[in-house]
Amino acid sequence: RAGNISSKIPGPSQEHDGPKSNQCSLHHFQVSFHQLGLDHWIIAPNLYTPNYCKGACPRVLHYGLNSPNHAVIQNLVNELVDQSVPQPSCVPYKYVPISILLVEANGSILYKEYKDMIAQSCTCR
Amino acid sequence: NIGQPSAALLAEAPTLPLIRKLLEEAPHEQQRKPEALGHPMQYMLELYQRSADAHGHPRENRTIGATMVRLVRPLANVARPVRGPWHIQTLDFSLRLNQVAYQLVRATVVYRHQLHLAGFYLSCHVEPWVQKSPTKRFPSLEGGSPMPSLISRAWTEMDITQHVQQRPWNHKGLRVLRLRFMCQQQNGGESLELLWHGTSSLDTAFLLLYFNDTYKSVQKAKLLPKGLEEFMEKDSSLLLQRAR
Repeated sequence: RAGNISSKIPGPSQEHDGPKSNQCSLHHFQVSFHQLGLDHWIIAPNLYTPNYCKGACPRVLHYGLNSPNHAVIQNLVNELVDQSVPQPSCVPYKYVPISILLVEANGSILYKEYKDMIAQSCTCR
Repeated sequence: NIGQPSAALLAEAPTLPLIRKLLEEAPHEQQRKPEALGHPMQYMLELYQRSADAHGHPRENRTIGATMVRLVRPLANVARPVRGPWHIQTLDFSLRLNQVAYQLVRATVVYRHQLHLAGFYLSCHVEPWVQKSPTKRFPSLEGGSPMPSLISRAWTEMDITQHVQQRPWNHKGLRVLRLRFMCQQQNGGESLELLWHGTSSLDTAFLLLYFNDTYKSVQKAKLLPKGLEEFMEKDSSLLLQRAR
């Protein structure tokens, strides 16, 4: 059956996947803690670069997207079986932490490393 | 809503660790951060700059050895009458349990080992407050180590991990660490009492508590001294089970 399915899988096409600039990728984004309403207790840093992932996931999930097997199958299901099952979504894959210096309500000063605060790469899953 | 506090937004997801932290620890919106928190803030800013770059990325070669460092300032200080050339301040530090699981990896007291007040030089050190035995020194110092380490020309950081871990939490989950900050006048002259007037203990000594996330150090837990396990927070057993 895999052979039958694979014969129906079209190759990557600009028509279906959209222009390459619209494909799933990491977008740089910077925000200040003032904009987030958190500057009254965060001393450093002033700016935060969470970044974000945006774009269409291609019909054929190539290796560089680090998509899990499940995403590949879900794509096939969407394509061949049931279009109510959505295509995989473009989401962050790897993150890096951020160090924050803040003042707590009781006056203590805190240095803390928060995990998974900055998106570093994207995937379709 | 740019620039507006986002408490309502945060309250919609109160169980997420970061959101919970923000809800629990953030000052009220109206409570602006003080413009100047004096030397402790300066000390922590320097620690931050050593450990992270301007964008907040932790430096790969950082030597901090923990994912969280809390600076605790004394609740109050009580100055005792001058005894000869000595001036003694009693400093109380409130240590509290955290809501989230963290494990203490190190505790230090940071103090000024030399003070220069109104033309007088004072040589200072810190001791634990021990009832009926005022001359007893830190247990950690009895064996000759560790000795205080000079951080800069102004500050000395001394390890008191053993001393802190030997104090049990009371039934309310509170603990007060009492230390004595002792200074000796180097060049005789006027009364230290007068010199000391108006000098805040907040500027002379504070605690640094170094923590690691419990779930990160689960595999290392068995290697730690048994006493340190007391610092596992209330819900740490649950986290450990989940990790297993």
